Amino acid sequence: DIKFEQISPSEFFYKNRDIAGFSSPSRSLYMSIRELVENALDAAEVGRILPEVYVQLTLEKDAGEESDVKIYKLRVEDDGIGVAGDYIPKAFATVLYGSKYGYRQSRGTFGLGGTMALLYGQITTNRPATVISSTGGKEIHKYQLMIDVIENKPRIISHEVLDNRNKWRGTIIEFYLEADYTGSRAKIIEYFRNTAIVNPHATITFEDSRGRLYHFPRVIEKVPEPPRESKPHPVGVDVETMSRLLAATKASNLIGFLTSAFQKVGEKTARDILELAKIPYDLNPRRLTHEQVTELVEAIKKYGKFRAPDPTPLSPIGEEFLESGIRQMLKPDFLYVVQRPPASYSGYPFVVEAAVAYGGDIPPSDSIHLFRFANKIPLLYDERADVVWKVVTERIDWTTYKVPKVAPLAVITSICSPKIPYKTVGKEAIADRPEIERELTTAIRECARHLKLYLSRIEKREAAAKR
Amino acid sequence: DIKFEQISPSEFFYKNRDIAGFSSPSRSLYMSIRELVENALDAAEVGRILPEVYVQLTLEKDAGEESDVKIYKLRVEDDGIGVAGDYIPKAFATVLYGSKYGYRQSRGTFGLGGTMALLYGQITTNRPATVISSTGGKEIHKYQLMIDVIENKPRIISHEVLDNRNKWRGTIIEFYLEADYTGSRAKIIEYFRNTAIVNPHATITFEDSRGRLYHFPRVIEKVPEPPRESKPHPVGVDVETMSRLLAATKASNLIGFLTSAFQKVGEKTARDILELAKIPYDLNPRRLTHEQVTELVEAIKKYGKFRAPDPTPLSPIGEEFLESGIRQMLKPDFLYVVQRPPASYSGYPFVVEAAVAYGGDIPPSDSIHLFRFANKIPLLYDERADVVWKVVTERIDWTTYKVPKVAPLAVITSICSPKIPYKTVGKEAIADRPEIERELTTAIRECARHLKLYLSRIEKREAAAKR
Ligand SMILES: Nc1ncnc2c1ncn2[C@@H]1O[C@H](COP(=O)(O)OP(=O)(O)OP(=O)(O)O)[C@@H](O)[C@H]1O
Ligand SMILES: Nc1ncnc2c1ncn2[C@@H]1O[C@H](COP(=O)(O)OP(=O)(O)OP(=O)(O)O)[C@@H](O)[C@H]1O
Ligand SMILES: [Mg+2]
Ligand SMILES: [Mg+2]
Repeated sequence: DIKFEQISPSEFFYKNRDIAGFSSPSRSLYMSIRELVENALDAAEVGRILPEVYVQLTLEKDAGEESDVKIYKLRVEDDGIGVAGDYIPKAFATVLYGSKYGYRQSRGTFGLGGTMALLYGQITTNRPATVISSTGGKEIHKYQLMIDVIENKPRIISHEVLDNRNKWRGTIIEFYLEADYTGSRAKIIEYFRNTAIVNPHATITFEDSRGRLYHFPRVIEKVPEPPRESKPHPVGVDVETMSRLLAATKASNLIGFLTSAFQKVGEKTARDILELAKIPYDLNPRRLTHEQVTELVEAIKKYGKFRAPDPTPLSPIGEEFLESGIRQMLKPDFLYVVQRPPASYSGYPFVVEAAVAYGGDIPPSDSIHLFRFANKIPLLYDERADVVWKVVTERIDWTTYKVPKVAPLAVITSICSPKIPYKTVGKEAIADRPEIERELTTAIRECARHLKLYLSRIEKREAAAKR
Repeated sequence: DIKFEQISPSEFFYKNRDIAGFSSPSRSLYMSIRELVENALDAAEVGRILPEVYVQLTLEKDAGEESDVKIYKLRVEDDGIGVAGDYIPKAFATVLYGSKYGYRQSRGTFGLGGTMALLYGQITTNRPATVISSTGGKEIHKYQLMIDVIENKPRIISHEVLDNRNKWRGTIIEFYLEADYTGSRAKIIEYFRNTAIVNPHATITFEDSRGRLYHFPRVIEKVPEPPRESKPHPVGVDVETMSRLLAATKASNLIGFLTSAFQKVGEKTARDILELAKIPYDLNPRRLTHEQVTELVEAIKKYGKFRAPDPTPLSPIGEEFLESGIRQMLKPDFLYVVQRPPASYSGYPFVVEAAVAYGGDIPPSDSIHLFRFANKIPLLYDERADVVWKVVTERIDWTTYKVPKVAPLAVITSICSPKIPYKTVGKEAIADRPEIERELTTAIRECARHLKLYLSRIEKREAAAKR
């Protein structure tokens, strides 16, 4: 007999937590740490604050010698902008709820990660999570929370409001989870190290359950220019988004609508589009018929003469910081870094930064050492599924740049965008959108050409030395 | 300024449709066809009906010679159990709504696929979808539907109730979408061909936009034993599921609860578990404390003496049909097929079927031709991310089975389970759960040993012929 059910999004991600990246006790510890660290860095970025992130992992209950799977307590503290009291329960105990749905670069994007970590902790230990936060005002809010998984809403176990005498601002998350630290330790340390490299203004500390302290102090005192919200670009807009923009506009005619709802659309462009769509200029935007909305979207697709999207929603690492970070990490004999100008895919601006490093501490190998970043997050899994892997193995022929079969070669890539086309909810690999693939290929080839010059000089020098 | 929003699951999958597999006009056509065909086969299976699936793709609007991206109409008709009138709008125009959330094998699992296809069609063409269905009763229901993406609910454009004079039973879906058939045609035909192979009782017809007819008539007239709902197995149950089972039980004490809520738990097992958890037998299940629920789950984890899960929720392809299907597809000189006994991971039963084929129509190659199936669905993408790829490249050393470096070798795998641990919403690769990896390795090694005998005989014969 057929029984229909509606399930909530928290129920969906609970039943299918492999899809969110929480597939094993070691991977789940990695995911929990990265989701909370990324939230902390986002919280500092929006407030133009120098980030201070402290992560502490303590052993809560040893299941016994034979198993690496134990109960841990994970605590993450930051000095970011904090969360206002009323919003804390939903922010941390509701899936698909967040503040990062706008048109601006941020590490978070789904409204899911922080809650997934707490959900994983809850279903493996049955204990509530503690969230303490203040936006720097008079109050500090302290909640004990659980998630009602069936209904996708918070269950507030306790709520205290404390006096914020010291004007503290920030967020502390503390929760328990079943985890395998032995199995994930190497990746976790690599995550911290690589995060510190591309966020040189952040101080990150990790105190692990073995009493080890990993401290990454900031190397610059200046906060990078934060990304700013901008309007959508017309390219890639579909009928659903167009219908919403039309319904929401205050403009009284279509010229006003097009120039105010989109970036890079001036009055002449608006007239050209409406002409192409055969729609009168003076129609009320809120009264367009279904067919007219479709015509408008089609005309925009045909128009093709739009200027590139506005780069203000972007905040790349920067050539200077990428270079100093790579030097510190790999101590290469050769290094070339490039930042491409902003490009766009489906109406989203993006910028590619790339570097090729050779020699120094890079171990010789017959496969390329790849370091991938997206919105200043290190991507450490699913390398073979990533568009960057496709580019460095299929689009670049390294032999033409004089690179031997076994070589101490490293490629570092960074992609920044208000919307990274991740292939999975776990944010580990990027889809091969043609525009992104093209930009990566151009950037890496430019670095490779400089590598070739370097290797030629080395070759000549060695030949001269032999004579 | 921080602005919090809650988004619906349809909004989430609209904004992130790469994650659902709808990443390009060619991939989206493939996904739309497969989601609807899998729904049709599920609908026949639950009704013990011989499936008749008719897929028709017609060109609606040519965007012009230079582009492969055009507007198509896709129509899928089946003779399955149909959908009752009241449920049609939500079944096809609401995300996370479906009838396949139980504990039984089916192709569908997320409550998302059919609606995603219609959503993709809607946002690329702005046209409603038509759904016509009858469960064989007096009425045929005909709806024109659109999806309210923000609210995740149906928008009924029209609804007619027609007289079902011919006692028709089945479902017809018709909708428009922007697609690239040229880019996806090969994969689509391969999907139909491989689906027909592992569903020999199904008649599948595909009429494409170029007027070509691909007809796969059924080769057996018997419907396979359908999978049946069973109770959850205790292994892998977490505190969330345990809490729900406790809240829902009608049992008056914990012995009654454990024996009635779970499969494979008899009275002795129940007593042993409760002893291990140090919980009295006669407690009211609905009155357990938080700590007691956790103790109960922990005790089950420690117990470890459970019998393997019940295989009634499973419906594998079967050695006989797998063999005849592979013979028809590859005409191999050598073929060995094996079906493993049921095993389990995280409390879910699963069965692995595998085959190794050699020679015949298989083209020699230095990489293995891999054919993967999950719940009788062919998986044609993301091969390198699949656990099967990991097994055939890392767990099996083919040289020890006398397979030369370049060889006409094919490996066919089928995994069936009430819950396939897919890595993505697009259902293309399976996660490397240790139990599944082990079963695949055992199955493929058994086939490989028989291949070795065959290749040794060939070797001897050739050596004898030379003398
Ligand atoms: N440390 C923090 N400081 C301030 N705000 C936070 C912090 N952590 C989470 N938040 C708020 O809670 C919201 C939800 O966080 P969550 O990680 O679940 O989703 P997200 O970061 O928006 O997206 P993603 O799923 O991609 O991580 C965030 O959007 C942010 O507004
Ligand atoms: N052709 C059909 N015949 C009968 N019922 C159908 C048909 N197609 C869809 N349904 C019903 O509509 C529901 C929703 O379908 P949908 O494809 O969105 O989700 P699903 O098949 O349950 O899961 P998945 O997202 O994994 O495909 C199904 O569970 C089924 O009950
Ligand atoms: Mg987040
Ligand atoms: Mg389906």
